[in-house]
Amino acid sequence: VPPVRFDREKVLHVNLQDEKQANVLKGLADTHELDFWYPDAPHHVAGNMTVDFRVSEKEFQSVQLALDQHEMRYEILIHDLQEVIEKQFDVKED
Amino acid sequence: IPGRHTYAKYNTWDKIVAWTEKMVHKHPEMVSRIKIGTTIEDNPLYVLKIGTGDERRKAIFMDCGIHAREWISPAFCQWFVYQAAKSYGKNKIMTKLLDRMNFYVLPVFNVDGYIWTWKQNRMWRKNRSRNLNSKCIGTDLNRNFNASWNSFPDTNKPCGETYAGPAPESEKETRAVTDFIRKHRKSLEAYITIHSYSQMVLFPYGYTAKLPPDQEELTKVAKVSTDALSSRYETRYIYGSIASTIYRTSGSSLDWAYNLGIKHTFAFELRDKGRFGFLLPESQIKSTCKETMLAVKYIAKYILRHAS
Repeated sequence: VPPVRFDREKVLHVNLQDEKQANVLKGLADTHELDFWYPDAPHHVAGNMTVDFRVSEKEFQSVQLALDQHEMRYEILIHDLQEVIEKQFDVKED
Repeated sequence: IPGRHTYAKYNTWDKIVAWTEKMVHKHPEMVSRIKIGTTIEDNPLYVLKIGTGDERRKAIFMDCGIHAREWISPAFCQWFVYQAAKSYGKNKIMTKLLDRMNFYVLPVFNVDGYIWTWKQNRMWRKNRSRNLNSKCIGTDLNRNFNASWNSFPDTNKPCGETYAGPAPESEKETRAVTDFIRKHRKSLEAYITIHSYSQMVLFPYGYTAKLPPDQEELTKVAKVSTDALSSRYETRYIYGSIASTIYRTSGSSLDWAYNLGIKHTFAFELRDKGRFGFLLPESQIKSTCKETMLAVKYIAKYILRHAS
């Protein structure tokens, strides 16, 4: 089995303002495959919290649309996860 | 031949095993390797004992890599062992610490998961045990301890990233660690677990908003250790109980160790604050380890001075 690749997968950093927005994000987690980086599971998501999660290239657009529709503040921390995975090895063999 | 181990880079499991042998060979009077168990994939779980004394002395247990994808964590444990052994007889504080207490260091807790992150899926978190009646693999080892086990939603779904397992201590890795800690309970004065990321020093409890009886002391030690940490590169850490600082969790190793009677228990969430998350570049390993070393050394000094 070839290793999993993460080409063009994104990591989003969302600034939740209230419980309503937290529920929107929890709802997104029910319908999309989101990998929560912080907190480590959707049930920990609460209002007034920043949340980091990974989303596939395929699902990114609909997640982005939902965030925009609910006027949620977010930043794309990582645009291409595969690229960052490769870049983490930035020290040359001695 | 696994290739060359280096502290400035992330190392594969094979390299880490070869490194443990090398450390024992190079410092036979100071470092010994104890096999505390095996994993479901039959990989060994090694603890390195660092110190000059017998097992009755005060001791600190530290584990790294309970979550597979948090690579900076095992990198720190390797750094710690290297620095401790290397500076014995040269650095006054470390010499004093190693003359009077032992450190038990588990460089990689979740060995199967760690191997999986190198070979198949860099984003893997859990271990690699099979789950009954489910196609999903793995248990979150930091939900598998017997501390209010499985008392929150979503830890009972085998496909979830925080699956607590079928029972407390169901996993071979958890059992090996708890057996070892129970066996050494009398000498253990502190338990430290190293995670990434988000830059925090945490203490119990996670499963309740209630603060532990020793919270004043724990707060003080956590504060000074974060001060020590930030003195090197001004990296800002926050501190507090798990439940009040992040969120409530059940089945964590930290709560379990505290309830067992180890009164100085701390979890470190190392760099960074989210820019790289689990993918901290290798070029930041050394600085992260150097600053963390200051905090862990402070805790060790505190234990030496204040513990019973």
